[in-house]
Amino acid sequence: GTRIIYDRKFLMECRNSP
Amino acid sequence: QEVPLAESPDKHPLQNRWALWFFRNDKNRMWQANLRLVTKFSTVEDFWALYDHIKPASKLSCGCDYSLFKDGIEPMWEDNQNKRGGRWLITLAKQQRHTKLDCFWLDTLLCLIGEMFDNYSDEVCGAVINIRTKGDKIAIWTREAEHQEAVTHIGRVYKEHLGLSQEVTIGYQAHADTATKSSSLTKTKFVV
Repeated sequence: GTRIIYDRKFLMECRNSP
Repeated sequence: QEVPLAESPDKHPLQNRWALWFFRNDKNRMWQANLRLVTKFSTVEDFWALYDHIKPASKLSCGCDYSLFKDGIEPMWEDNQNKRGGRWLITLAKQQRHTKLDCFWLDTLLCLIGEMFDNYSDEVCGAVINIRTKGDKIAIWTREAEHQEAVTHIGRVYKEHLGLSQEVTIGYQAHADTATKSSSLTKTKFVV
């Protein structure tokens, strides 16, 4: 299957999202 | 203390479920008795809930470790997934605990949960941070020290994500070599 990849920018944006 | 984390369909799933472990050095007890599973998570949001809840690595006492490993792999050489593997080791100078340590550790965690090593992400077992008086250490553990192409790719990508300059080199050590020698003498198998 497809690997779920996240870059640093996306992961950091998720930190404080509601 | 275990952190309860609720599952939610709105969260971003990770490729792997990860387990955070905490080690506190109590010399009256066996090594393994000092190792505790903190919690497991499998979404980006649960990672942050955990990360923002625990002490930053730089605030831990000397002798403590955090380890983040894929679910099912214990953070020790003896685990079947680790025993033929090794680690990319970052050694920090004492004064870097207050400048670089927390940034390097967070970037290490993000590399792992984000699966940033392309097709070689399956070779990654986990990462460990050791808080030590002599100097702190951070390492990414991979499962097979003989897989040179995978190991060196992971090392190059890791170095890039940490923002290390080309003049800085990092070394890879096989656990089999680390286990049989004092750490200062462990031979370096690969360098990037």
